[in-house]
Amino acid sequence: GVNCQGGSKMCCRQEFFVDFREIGWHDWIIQPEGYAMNFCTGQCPLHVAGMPGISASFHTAVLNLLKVNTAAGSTGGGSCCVPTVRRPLSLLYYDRDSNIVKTDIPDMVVEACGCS
Amino acid sequence: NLKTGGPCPACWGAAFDLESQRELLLDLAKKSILNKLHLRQRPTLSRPVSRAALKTALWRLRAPRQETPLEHDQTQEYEIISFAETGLSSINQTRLDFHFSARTAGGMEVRQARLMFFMQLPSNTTETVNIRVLVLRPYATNLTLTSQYPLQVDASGWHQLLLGPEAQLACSQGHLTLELVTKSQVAHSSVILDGFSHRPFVAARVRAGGKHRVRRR
Repeated sequence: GVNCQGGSKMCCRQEFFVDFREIGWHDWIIQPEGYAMNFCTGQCPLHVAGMPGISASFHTAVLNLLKVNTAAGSTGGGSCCVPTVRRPLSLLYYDRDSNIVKTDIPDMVVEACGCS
Repeated sequence: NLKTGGPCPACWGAAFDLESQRELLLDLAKKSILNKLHLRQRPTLSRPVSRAALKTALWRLRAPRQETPLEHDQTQEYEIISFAETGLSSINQTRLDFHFSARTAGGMEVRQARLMFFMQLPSNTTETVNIRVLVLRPYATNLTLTSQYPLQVDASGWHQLLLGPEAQLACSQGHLTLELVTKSQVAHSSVILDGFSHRPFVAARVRAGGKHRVRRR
């Protein structure tokens, strides 16, 4: 996966951190202090589609480009910039009865993005 | 975009403007967390727990466990710590009430429940504590004794007891009542019930969505 930098418009992972104190949730969420949500953004031209990430090498990019050129009328937007690696978010929080709950919520943190 | 059949904006639209969409993203993050925790809104704290009690409980739970590990599967699991509220008491017995939000895990299935309590004993002393599980049967007005566990205590410190299926069921229904019974008043005074950092608690391991599971009979 590639992290978004500067004016890049290709599919990349944009870091986005939600500070629980900033949104006033620090009183009921004990740990962690925030949520590294992150998300995927950017374009997925067809020659990078179908791979679990941006083109792995120059050769695979060229091969995919050839595939695109030989496909007739391939102008549609079938490929999406989507999370390819995600990990759980561990939370320790108070529920409405002031019990303390610990859980791992699966697939909450985007680790890497790629073109579908 | 399933409705229009068009491409998703993340792929073909303009580059995402983080600052202008900040509020939207924060809202999305909040909704996502609440949704995954099966909560409609953020909980408001009705009975705040002291930081000392919280710290002690977490520290106790981090200690190595002696029981056999539970079979792990892919469903989301929770650990819930419920601190005791002391109810009716007599010379040698005290009632402990534990509340669980049945909604917390969207119909939860309690797979394991452990009682942890602190006793301060004089040296070279041994006491027996009887822990009784009381439940309210349907259409009954009084609590019924379903099981009891005698526990031999021979040193000061934290003690734990794995509770059986009746207690687990009571937890999953939202309320567990236990009675600590000792043989003498002296022994009873050694059970610490309201110390800031020694408050008894039940630690429950819970699997989400228990009520939606289908069992073959």
